Amino acid sequence: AKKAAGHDEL
Amino acid sequence: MNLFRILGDLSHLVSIFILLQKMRSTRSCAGISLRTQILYLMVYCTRYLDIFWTFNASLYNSSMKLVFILSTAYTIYLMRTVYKTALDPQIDTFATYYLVGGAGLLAVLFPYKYTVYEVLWSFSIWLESVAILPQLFMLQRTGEAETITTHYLFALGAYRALYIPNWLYRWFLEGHFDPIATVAGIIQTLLYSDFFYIYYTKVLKGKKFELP
Repeated sequence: AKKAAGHDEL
Repeated sequence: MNLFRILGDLSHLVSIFILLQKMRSTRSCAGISLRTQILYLMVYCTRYLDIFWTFNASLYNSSMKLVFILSTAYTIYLMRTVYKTALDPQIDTFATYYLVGGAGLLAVLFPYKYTVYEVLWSFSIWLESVAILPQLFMLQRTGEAETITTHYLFALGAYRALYIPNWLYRWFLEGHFDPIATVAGIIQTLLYSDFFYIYYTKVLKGKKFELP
C-alpha cells in the first residue's frame, strides 16, 4: 500500500 | 479509505449542517455551548495547518478541512452576532483552560515527533477528545435539549465512534496503526456514552430529551 506522507485522516 | 472512515466524515459534515439548521430554524443558539465551538475551532486550526503544503495531496481531505474550519468559524460568528441574545454565560461555564492545558501537556509529552506541526497535531487530537465536555456540561445543567440539538450531538459523536472500526480495519488490513488518535478517539467516544444511551432510549422513541 502507498504510504501517505503525514496524517491522512481528518 | 474504507466505508467506516467515509461514514464518519459524512456524519461529521452532517452534524455541522444540523447545527446551522438548528440556529436557522429556531432563530436561536440556545442550548449550544460557545466554549465547545471555540475549542473545535482551535482543534481544526491546529490540526489542519498542513493544508498550506498538502493542498493537492488529496482534494477530499483539503476540502473537508476547509469546510470544517470555515463552518465552525461561521457558527461562532453567528453565535456572537446574530444569535447572541440566546448566549448564556451563566450556564456555559466549564473551565476550558484545564482542557487546553491538559491537551497541551499530553501533546508535549507524546508527540510522534518534536516538530511544531506534530506537537500541534497531537494537541488537536487530545483537545478534540474533550472539546465536547463544555457542551455536555451545559446539557446536564439545563437537563433537557431540543430534539434538533440532540441530532447534532449524535452525528458529532457518531463521527469519532465510526473512526474506531476504521482504525481496526486499517490496523488489520493495512498494518497502519495510529496510537494517539486511537486512544484519544476511544476516550472521546466514551464521553458520549451517557448521551448515546439517552438519545437511543428517548429521542429515537419519539420522546423529548430529558435527563433523569
